Amino acid sequence: MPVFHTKTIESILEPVAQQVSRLVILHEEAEDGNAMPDLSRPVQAVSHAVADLVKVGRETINSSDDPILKQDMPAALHRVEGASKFLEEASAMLKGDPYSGPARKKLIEGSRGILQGTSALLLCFDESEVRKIIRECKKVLDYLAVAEVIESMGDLVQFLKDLSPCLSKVSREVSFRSEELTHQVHREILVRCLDQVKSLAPILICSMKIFIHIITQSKEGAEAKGAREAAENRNYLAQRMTDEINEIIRVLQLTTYDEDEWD
Amino acid sequence: LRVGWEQLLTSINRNINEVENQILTRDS
Repeated sequence: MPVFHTKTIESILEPVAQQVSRLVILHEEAEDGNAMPDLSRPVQAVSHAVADLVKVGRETINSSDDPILKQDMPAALHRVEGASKFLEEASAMLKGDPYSGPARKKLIEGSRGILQGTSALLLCFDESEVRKIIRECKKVLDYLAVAEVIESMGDLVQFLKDLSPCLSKVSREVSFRSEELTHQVHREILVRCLDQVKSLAPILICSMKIFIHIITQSKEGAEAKGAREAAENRNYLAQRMTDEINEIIRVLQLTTYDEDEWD
Repeated sequence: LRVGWEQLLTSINRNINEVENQILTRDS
């Protein structure tokens, strides 16, 4: 069962997570008094990398227009910084005493802290990316909501001009997102919903055209029934597209795993 | 154990750089 919900996050964190677990086991087995090596150089390299990351992170927080990212990201950066300090302290302690037990514990805690902090950072970012896709989905929902007030070909042309780029963007981003997910069921739902949206869109436009044709061609009252049926058909299609987009929004926000599905 | 810690710290370093790249790429 995958632990990380996107392939990018998995590819970055999984190797480190495995190494940390392995070293925790080794560490527990190695309470035999072996001297630890001098780790000051690699620890210093980590400290530099963390300092750079924190700088980039802070700049991102300042320039972001996402209030949730602004709120969540500082804690993740703080976690990474704290963990880096732990590694530095452990390294200094080991220089004085290569057998130091507390130093080994600090090394493990620091490594875990960096893993947790970078994981939190990536999640902050990922959630922010998801919110961007959801904003696009909501634009499509807004356009779909006006489908039932379009009563002329001119308005329909404008409706199409507005909806098409937005729908293309949603299609592109959701498709990319589905490929990124490690959760197979979520991935399949996104692909299915997107396929539905793509096949419903031209049918909706067609139904809108039929409605406009009926109300503009018909003599007063004579085609009232036809117009009503055409409107119902159009509304049904708009609603189906709305439902599919809402399902996409719901699944995009899922990051936890349904154990049963994976079992 | 010696090699293990050095490898881990190298991986952590790479991991931090990759996270930084992710942030920079997505931010642009």
